[in-house]
Amino acid sequence: YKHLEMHDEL
Amino acid sequence: MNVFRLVGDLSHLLAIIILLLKIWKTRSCAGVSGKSQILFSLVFITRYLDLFTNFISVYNSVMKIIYLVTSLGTVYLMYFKFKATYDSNHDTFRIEFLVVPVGGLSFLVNHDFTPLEILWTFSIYLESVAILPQLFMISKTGEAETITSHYLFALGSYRALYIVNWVYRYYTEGFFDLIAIVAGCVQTILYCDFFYLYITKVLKGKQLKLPA
Repeated sequence: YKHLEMHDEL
Repeated sequence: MNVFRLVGDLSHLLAIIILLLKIWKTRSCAGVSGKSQILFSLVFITRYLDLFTNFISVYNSVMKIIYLVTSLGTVYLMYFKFKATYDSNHDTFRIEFLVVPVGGLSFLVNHDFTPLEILWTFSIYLESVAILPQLFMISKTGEAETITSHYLFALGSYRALYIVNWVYRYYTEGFFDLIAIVAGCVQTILYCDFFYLYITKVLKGKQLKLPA
């Protein structure tokens, strides 16, 4: 499970 | 970025532009739920607080600014400029019944107990139910203008395309965000009966009338 440090989606 | 997310974002942008043009050109916001528009503005404000701290890409920043400006502009048009045409008698959904539970849930179920992350989670949960006042208003009036149904179709399609984007990202990057996926599925499911009416009626040139 890879949760990006910051949200890259709008 | 992948084509599903890009088309999804463009569909979202199209929906916002359609609504803004409808209100601006007809100088009327009849049939449009101001409460949903307030909720959408709240969704963008709470989600894009990182606009100046987390730079992702020019596209990402530009789209965030466009969404913020257009959604706040729509609220301004509805509640100030064309306030006389706002149909408050049919826009009666109690949005506190949405904001309070969503606010509570974002404190309980989130990825990280930090202010920015909780606000992002709040924004994701809120967006999944933000269309309810609009759908409720259409069910009360029993019909929707064709332009409003195009707006709803584009808006509903955007998150449906995001679901495809999440499947694609899972298989290509191993990335998935369960909070966004669950909320996105709830959001898209809320549009299902509208999608059915849109495809069976509006695309055949009929007026969108809900079965009384």
